[in-house]
Amino acid sequence: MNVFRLAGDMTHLASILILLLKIYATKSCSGISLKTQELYALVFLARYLDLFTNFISVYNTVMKLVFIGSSLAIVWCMRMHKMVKRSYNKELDTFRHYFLIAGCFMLALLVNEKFTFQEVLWAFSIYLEAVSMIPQLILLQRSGNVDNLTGQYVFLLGAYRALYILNWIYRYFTEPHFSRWIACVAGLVQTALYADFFYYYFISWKNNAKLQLPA
Amino acid sequence: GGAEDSKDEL
Repeated sequence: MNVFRLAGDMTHLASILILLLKIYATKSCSGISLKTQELYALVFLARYLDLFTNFISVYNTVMKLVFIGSSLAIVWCMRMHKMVKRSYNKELDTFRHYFLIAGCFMLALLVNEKFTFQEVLWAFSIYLEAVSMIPQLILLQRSGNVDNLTGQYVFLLGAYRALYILNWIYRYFTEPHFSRWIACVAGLVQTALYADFFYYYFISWKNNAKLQLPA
Repeated sequence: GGAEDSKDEL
């Protein structure tokens, strides 16, 4: 494990904590896409099936359990908790995420490292993670205003992806057999999706102004 | 690096 990978994981963890904090402290999920949260829950469930078959480290196992548990908790709150549910911007969150799921699954059937149950689901989770931010970005763009915690949440998620790219570059030069083109290509696509958001985030930070996205 | 060692990331 190198410093970029650890920083990436910690940023990912921080983004989830920020989201949980927002929901817990304000009892509100305004500005948060339930579609994106459901996609993330599915991503983690599909990818971490290897929890039962493939032990890597205590760190790895604990992080996987945290990601599965927190993503399910967030989906549960947004769907079931009376007060949180009321603040959900349902009318803005209309992206057909089922198409993303179907498309990613078909791609995983065609492009995978090995045609086995676990490998296809792993590839599926990688592809789905790459596009699962789309409903969230669309929701933010439709609502225009981005509250502080939601802005931090999306920024941290984007930062986590950027750090993972640095991690791959580092591993490519330091490990003799490092090749992971499925994850790297999907990771590049995923990070590129944040470019627009990063641009406006940086502008608002520079001007010390509230984050606003153009309609 | 085969399919196995690429699964050490989260």
